[in-house]
Amino acid sequence: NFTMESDLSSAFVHRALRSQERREVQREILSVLGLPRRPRPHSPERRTAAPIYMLELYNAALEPAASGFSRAAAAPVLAPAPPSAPTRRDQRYLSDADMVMSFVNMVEPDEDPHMFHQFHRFDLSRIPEGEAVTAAEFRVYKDFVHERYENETFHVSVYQVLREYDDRDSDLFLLDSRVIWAAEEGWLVFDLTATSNHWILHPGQNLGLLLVLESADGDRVNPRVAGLVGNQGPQNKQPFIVAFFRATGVRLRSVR
Amino acid sequence: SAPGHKQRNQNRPKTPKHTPPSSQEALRLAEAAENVSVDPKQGCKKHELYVSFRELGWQDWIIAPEGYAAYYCEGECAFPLNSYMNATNHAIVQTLVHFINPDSVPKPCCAPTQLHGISVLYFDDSSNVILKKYRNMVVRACGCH
Repeated sequence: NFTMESDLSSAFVHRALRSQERREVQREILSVLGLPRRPRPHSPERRTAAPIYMLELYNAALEPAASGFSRAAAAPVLAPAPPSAPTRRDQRYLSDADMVMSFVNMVEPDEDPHMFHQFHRFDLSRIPEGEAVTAAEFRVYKDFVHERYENETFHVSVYQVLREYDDRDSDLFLLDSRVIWAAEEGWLVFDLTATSNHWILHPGQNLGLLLVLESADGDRVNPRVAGLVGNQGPQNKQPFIVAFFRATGVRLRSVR
Repeated sequence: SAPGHKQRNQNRPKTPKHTPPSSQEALRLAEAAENVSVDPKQGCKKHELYVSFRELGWQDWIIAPEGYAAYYCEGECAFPLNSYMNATNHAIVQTLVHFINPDSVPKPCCAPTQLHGISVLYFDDSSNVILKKYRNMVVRACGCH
């Protein structure tokens, strides 16, 4: 009898599921994954920078050596070589995180016609319950500049927009700044941990980020001139935010 | 340890011959102890159950993995437990008490003894990307509890 039961059980596992069973299985797995229903993204583009970077993180998480990175020193802020490769600092964040999330830039390319700064806005309000931010980064790609600026340095500043006005400039709060060489290439990483926590608590105060570039003389420069890629650049180099989360408590599944 | 048993024994007339209990359990115990009737096929074992996100039609929102081998545990926890499977100390006690009182105490269960997690990479409704670690998703080893 046992052999027969065992054979039946194997047959059950390997046969194709009927549509009703399939729906039940889908519902059960979604429940295990902690999702109320299956997400329905609007034709997501997998070749943009954020999914590529997240896939690199996923692969890094699979590697057994990944945990070794957690004890390594932080990598230089400007990461060369593969455009989306996670830095050692990201690996450290990853090993401590329960969840990592990248956010799509909400600003359409034609919404940001400014010559002397880049404007970015990210919706951080849709975060799964029970998750707290441990680190967040704003990542902007810097292309190599071949032209006359090659030996120059620039000053990059990232500001949080605090208040907007119709008749004058917005109130800004400087988050981070650094000097870059025109000849450098790679991802610029700005720490956004405090700001992202603030935005999650107060979504109404999320008015976006402003990236400003100045020459060594203090003159405003078009970021594109120095190779900083904005929303109009190649998809795999467009700016995005990545945040690392830890679960704040025991996640209980609802009774069904 | 059941006091009722002791009282009944005291009331019985003493017989020089030991009469084994007529239940099948005693026979099975003896046979199992000699390792005669233990069929390795019946032992608590791990079987593969592959959960394919592709077959579920979820490729549009799950980026990776394509699926995962979830496994499940199946089989009987028959005495002696440690001859062919992982068994907890509790399972041994459970077996002994089951032999004493088979009608009210069940055998130990074949269940996962080691679990490990997986990571899933997926899009949410806003096309943000989420990488989430899920603990205790995959059975690494089965045993008797």
